Amino acid sequence: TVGCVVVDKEGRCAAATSTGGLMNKRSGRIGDSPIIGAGTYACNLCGVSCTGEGEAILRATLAREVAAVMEYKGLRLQEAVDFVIKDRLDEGKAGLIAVSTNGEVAYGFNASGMFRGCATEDGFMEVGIWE
Amino acid sequence: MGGWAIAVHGGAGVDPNLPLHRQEEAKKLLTRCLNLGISALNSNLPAIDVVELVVRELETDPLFNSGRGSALTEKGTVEMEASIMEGTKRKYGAVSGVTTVKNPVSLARLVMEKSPHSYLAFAGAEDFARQQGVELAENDYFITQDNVEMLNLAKEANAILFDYRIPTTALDSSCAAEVDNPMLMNGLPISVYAPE
Repeated sequence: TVGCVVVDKEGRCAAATSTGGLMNKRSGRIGDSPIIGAGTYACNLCGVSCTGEGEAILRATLAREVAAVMEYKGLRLQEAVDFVIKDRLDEGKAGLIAVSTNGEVAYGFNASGMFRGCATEDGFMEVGIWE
Repeated sequence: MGGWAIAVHGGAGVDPNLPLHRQEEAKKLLTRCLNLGISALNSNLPAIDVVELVVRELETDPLFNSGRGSALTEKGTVEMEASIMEGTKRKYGAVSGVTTVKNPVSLARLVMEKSPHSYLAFAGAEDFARQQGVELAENDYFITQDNVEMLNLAKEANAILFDYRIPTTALDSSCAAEVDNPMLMNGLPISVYAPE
């Protein structure tokens, strides 16, 4: 699974996710990536893209959950990401990337590693795989 | 209002013994995609165009599980899915079960902008792709030798694997850990399985 989340200079957020799904999956199986609110979500607060065990991400409506705890619990972006990865996945293994309308970027995962990269306009840039 | 920000991912659940050269390949691709997005943002492209542009790049490169290089079904075929969403009006588009569309994320965007629907799947998505004239390819364009080997491993283990990138069977030096600790489960390196 691959994904990208962006907030532009006007503060507009967007998210996109694309995948081949699970190796050896049954034909016709649909995962989290095309399901809005599960693998992909964007609103006027944030943009989120998820990856990992699709069934766990679907049950957790993981991407929307990040926006929801920002909206209703007033969490900042990284706090929201940490909260949903820690408290919403049950035994599932997953990871996600997110941006917020005020130019923050965040990620989190409980699987063994996640291929990710992030950058902000003030010059920050990071590419990593492990914790 | 802050400035722009961007993040990309290539999948979670990575084999701890992934050879270093494959880790470097992955980091190079992630860096290339970040830089693609950064120059688009500095040229004032809107966020929705930038996420599509970057995911297309990731779909075209066979390294990660999407587009070319997608995971295989139990039949050894490719069935891809994608979605895209823009935050201001919360419009979105999604496709599932596409087998010949070179860039599923662009078809998802066409569903969002050129159809009265939000989500098209399987034959309906394929018909829409032809109507919209998006670039198509035979299913075997999406199939890589690496993934054929991964599918065989998964079948031997009777397992379903998510984004593990296990090294090819010819272990090289950087997989010393594997050789030292050849703990296998169902004939597969233990590292292939999601940690319980």
